[in-house]
Amino acid sequence: NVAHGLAWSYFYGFLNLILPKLGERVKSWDYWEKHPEDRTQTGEDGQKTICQPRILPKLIIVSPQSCHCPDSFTDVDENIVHVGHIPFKASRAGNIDRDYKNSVYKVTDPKTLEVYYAILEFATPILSLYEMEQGAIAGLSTTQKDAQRTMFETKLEEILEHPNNRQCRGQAILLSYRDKPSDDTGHEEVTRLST
Amino acid sequence: NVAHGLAWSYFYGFLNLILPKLGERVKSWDYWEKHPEDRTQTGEDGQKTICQPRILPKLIIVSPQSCHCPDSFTDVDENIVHVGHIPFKASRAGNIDRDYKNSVYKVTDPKTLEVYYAILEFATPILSLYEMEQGAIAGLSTTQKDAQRTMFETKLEEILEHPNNRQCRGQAILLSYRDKPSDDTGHEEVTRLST
Ligand SMILES: Nc1nc(=O)c2ncn([C@@H]3O[C@@H]4COP(=O)(O)O[C@H]5[C@@H](O)[C@H](n6cnc7c(N)ncnc76)O[C@@H]5COP(=O)(O)O[C@@H]3[C@@H]4O)c2[nH]1
Repeated sequence: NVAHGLAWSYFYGFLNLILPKLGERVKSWDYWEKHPEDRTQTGEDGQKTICQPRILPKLIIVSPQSCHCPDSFTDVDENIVHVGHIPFKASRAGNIDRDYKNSVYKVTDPKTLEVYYAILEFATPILSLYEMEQGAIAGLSTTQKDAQRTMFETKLEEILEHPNNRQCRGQAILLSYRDKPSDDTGHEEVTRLST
Repeated sequence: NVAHGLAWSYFYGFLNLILPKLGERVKSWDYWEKHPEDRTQTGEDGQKTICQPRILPKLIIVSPQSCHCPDSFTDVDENIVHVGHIPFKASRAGNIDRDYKNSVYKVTDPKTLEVYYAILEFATPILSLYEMEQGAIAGLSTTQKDAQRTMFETKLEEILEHPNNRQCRGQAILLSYRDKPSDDTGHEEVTRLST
């Protein structure tokens, strides 16, 4: 089954590598020192204090219903802006020091102007499903693509919950994103999760 | 089918990105200027001349029969040593400036001491098959793993030969490597290809 293979490869080839110590890497990320302005709060009395960075130390994996995954979350919502990467390297299958860094985005709530950070990505294997259907040579119909996406999400949840994968449990959140018809709930979901 | 999904995702998510301009990136790789000693030939008269770097400007994808893919080719053959990377970045599915660089190895023929360069990797999805079987929670038996590897190789050859994929044709070589029982033909294959 295409979806099952993609879910297992996403787990063994990526999530199982980066999730176990993600929380520690978020804590020791050097961005916080270089950008104190991002964490400065001004009190009622005009006093400035530096607060804890408001970041959910987990990987938020967004699975869009259309399977269409733009290059950047800013293409989905201009309130979500890329600010940096949490670094991670590992040599794997002959690729020396392969880069597995995660992208960090700054999310601004347009109503309150409050700022949050989130480690975001679309589920890249879902983009493969989209391209398999669009490219028209893989023989994947639109109905099959939708079915495979649902199977992928179910399988991935199962894998991340498995007792053998304790080191990954609770380190990632799979967010199903209803982007058809186009609706702007994306940033609200992320903001809700980050608070 | 697991193997088909892995082959299509390997194509759309990696090969289709890096193969089209690989030859140009190999030519303009800055390693050649920084390491002239690697291309210096000493003539009969003791005269030194700088020659063209002996590199096959193609991606050599090694598919081991056991599906076991070590982290580095040096683990397979000490005559194959990592010397650098051909850089390539692309933003994809929310991952900004994702690194898709290729590892370059220096291959020394132990008999003639001649040196060649090769862009090598194990077929990463094959490692996923290995881990799916080893991990024992994916439900992939050894027989199924072997069958899936063969299907993956066949599908990949087909995809790379497809008339719609002209931009990738001839840019990669799939090398089936009989590593069971363990035999040392690996480096000879690479040397033979590189000459
Ligand atoms: N040799 C090699 N070098 C690369 O840079 C690379 N990038 C991808 N691939 C292989 O191509 C195919 C498609 O990749 P995709 O990104 O859709 O899925 C990837 C992706 O969803 C996730 N993943 C892997 N590396 C990263 C990464 N650096 N950032 C984000 N996600 C990643 O985990 C899946 C499986 O990865 P691999 O098991 O390494 O093999 C992949 C896969 O077979 C690569 N292969």
